[in-house]
Amino acid sequence: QIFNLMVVGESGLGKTTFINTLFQTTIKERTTHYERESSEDYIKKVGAKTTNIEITRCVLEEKSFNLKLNLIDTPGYGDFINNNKAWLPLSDFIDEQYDHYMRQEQQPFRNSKFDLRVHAIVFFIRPTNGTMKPLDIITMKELSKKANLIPVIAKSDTLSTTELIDFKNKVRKCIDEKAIHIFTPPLFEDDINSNLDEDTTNNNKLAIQHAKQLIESMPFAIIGSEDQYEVNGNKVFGRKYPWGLIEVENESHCDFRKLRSLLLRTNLLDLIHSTNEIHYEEYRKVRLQV
Amino acid sequence: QIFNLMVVGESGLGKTTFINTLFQTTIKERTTHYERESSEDYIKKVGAKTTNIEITRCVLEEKSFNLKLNLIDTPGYGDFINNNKAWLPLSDFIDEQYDHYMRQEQQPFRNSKFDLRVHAIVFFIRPTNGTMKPLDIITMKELSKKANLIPVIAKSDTLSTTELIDFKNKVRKCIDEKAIHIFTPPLFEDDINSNLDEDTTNNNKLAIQHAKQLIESMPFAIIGSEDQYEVNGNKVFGRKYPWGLIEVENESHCDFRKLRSLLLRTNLLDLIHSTNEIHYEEYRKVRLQV
Ligand SMILES: Nc1nc2c(ncn2[C@@H]2O[C@H](COP(=O)(O)OP(=O)(O)O)[C@@H](O)[C@H]2O)c(=O)[nH]1
Ligand SMILES: Nc1nc2c(ncn2[C@@H]2O[C@H](COP(=O)(O)OP(=O)(O)O)[C@@H](O)[C@H]2O)c(=O)[nH]1
Repeated sequence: QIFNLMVVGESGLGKTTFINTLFQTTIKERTTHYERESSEDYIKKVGAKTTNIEITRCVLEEKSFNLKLNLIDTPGYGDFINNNKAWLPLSDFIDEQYDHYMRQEQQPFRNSKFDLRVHAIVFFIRPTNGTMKPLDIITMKELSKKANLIPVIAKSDTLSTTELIDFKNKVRKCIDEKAIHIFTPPLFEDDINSNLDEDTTNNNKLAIQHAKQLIESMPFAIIGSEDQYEVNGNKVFGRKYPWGLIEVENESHCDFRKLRSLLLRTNLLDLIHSTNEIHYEEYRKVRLQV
Repeated sequence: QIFNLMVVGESGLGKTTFINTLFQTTIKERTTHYERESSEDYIKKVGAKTTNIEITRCVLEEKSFNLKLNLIDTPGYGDFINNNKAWLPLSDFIDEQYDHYMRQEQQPFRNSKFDLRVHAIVFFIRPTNGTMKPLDIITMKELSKKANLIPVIAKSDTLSTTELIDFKNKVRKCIDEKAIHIFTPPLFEDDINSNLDEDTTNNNKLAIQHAKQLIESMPFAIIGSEDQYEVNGNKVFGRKYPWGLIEVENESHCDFRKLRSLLLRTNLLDLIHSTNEIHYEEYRKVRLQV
C-alpha cells in the first residue's frame, strides 16, 4: 500500500517531531532522503527564494500491514521576509503528480506503480490564538482545491484549556467563511439502515460514532515529542516542564491519537480513495477539456 | 518621570498580555489611546500595508514613584505575506523623536516636556527553538543602532527546560555573530574599589551581583497572564493547563520578574540616561554633520 503524505507549515512548528512521534522512530534519519531535482525550476519561476520539496521514502510496518510511506516535506514555506506565493511550488507539485499519473495511464506499457499523488496534506497552523496568518489562509484555500487538507493546530501546548476551545472555534469559523474545503471522515450513515446482522450494524454504529468524535475535535490540537518519560511504571512520549509533564498520547492533553488514527487506521483508505477517485478525476477532467 | 517603552513583535506573541501583566492592570483599556496621525505617510512610503505606530499614555503609580509611561505599540509588524522593510516605520519613528527633541532644544521658548524618545525596545522573539526568523534578525540589527534593545523570548512556556537553555544559547550566538548591540545593565565595578563605608560597598556588591544575574539570564524568557489562580492560599498570575499551572512570577518558571526589575526598578534610570546621553547624542552628531 502506498501512502503519500505532505506536511506543510513554517519551520519551528514541530512538523519533524510530529512525524517522528507518529512513527515512533526517527524515520527521517534512517531512510533514503533525496531532494527533487526540479526544484530549480520553481526557484526560477517564483523568484530568488522559495519553498522546496523534499521527499523521504520509508516503509512502515505496523502489526498487520506494510505501508510504503512517502513523506513530502516543504522546507522554506513561510520562512522568508517576503513569502509571496509561497504555496505555489506546493500546488504545482500536486498537479505535477496528477499529470505524471495521467501520462502513465495513457502508456500502453505502464511503468511500475510510481504514484506520488498526494493523499493527505497535514497543514500546521501556528497557535497564535488570534486570527490565522494571511499566508496560511490563502495556502489552505489553494491546496484544499487539489487534495485532502487536514489542518492541525501545531504545538497546541501553547494554548491553555480555555484558549484551545476558543482557537479551535476561530479556526473553524475562518475555514467556513473562506469556504476552505477540509477532509472529514465520511459518515456512512446509510449503512445502519440496510438489513445487516446485529454485529455489523453495531460495528457501523461504532465507526460512525468514532468518525463523529474525530470531526468534533477538528482542527486537531497536536503535540509531539521524541522524548520518553516514566509515568506509573510505563514509558510515555512527552514534554517535561518545571510545572508538569505533557503526555502526547493522553487524549485530555491533545488530539495526537485522533490524528494518528485518522491518518493510519480508520481513514487511510478513504484518503487514498478520495484522492484517486475525486481529486485526480477532477484534475483529469480539467486537463482533457483544455 | 517620563519613560517611553516600545514593544515589537508579530501579533500573537503575547505582547499585550505581557504589558498588562507588567502593570497588573489592563492599562490599554483604561487609558487614552490614540493612533499617530502621520502613519499615513509610512503607508505611502513603504507600500500598501505596513507597520503602524500606536501610542498609549498611562500613569503608573508604584509605591514611592509616579511614572508617566508612554507605551509604543507596533501593530502590523511581521503580520503580512510580504514583510519587506517592516522595521522601517519603527526606525523612522525613533529618528523622528530625536529630531523633534533636537528642534525643541533649539527653540528659544521650549515646549513642555514633550519627549517621546524611545528609552527601551522590548523585542519579542518567537520561540521556535531553531534559528531566528530573518525578519527578526534584521529588525533587531537596525533598531539596536538607534535605541536600547532588549530581546526577550516570547511565550517561553513553549520550550521545555532543556530547549530553553538551548534556545537562549542560539539567540546569544546569533546576536554575537550579527553584532547586534543589546542593552545590558551596567556593572559599575569601580564602585567597590573606592573608599566607601562598608554598607555602601556591600550595597554596590549586591547591585553588581543582581546585574550579573540579569545579564546571565538574557535573553529573558517571558510568560504573561492576566488570569489569577490560588496557590497555597495566595493569588498568583498564571496559566492553567491540564498538566500543571504556570506561575508568571515564579523565577523557576520564567524570567518575568527579572525583566520587570530591569525595566521599572534597577535599570530604569540607566535606560533613560543612555538614551538621552548616548543614542540621542549620536543622532545629533550625525544630523549636525549633514
Ligand atoms: N511546545 C512544543 N514544542 C514542540 C512540539 N513539537 C516539537 N517541538 C519543539 O519545537 C522545535 C522545532 O521542532 P521541529 O520538529 O524541528 O519543527 P519543524 O521545523 O516544523 O520540523 C523543537 O525544539 C521541538 O522539540 C510541541 O508539540 N510543543
Ligand atoms: N502560551 C502562552 N500564551 C500566551 C502568553 N502570553 C499571552 N498568551 C496568549 O497568546 C494570545 C495572544 O496574546 P496577545 O497578548 O494578544 O498577543 P499580541 O498580539 O502580541 O499582543 C492570547 O490568547 C494570550 O492569552 C504566554 O506567555 N504563553
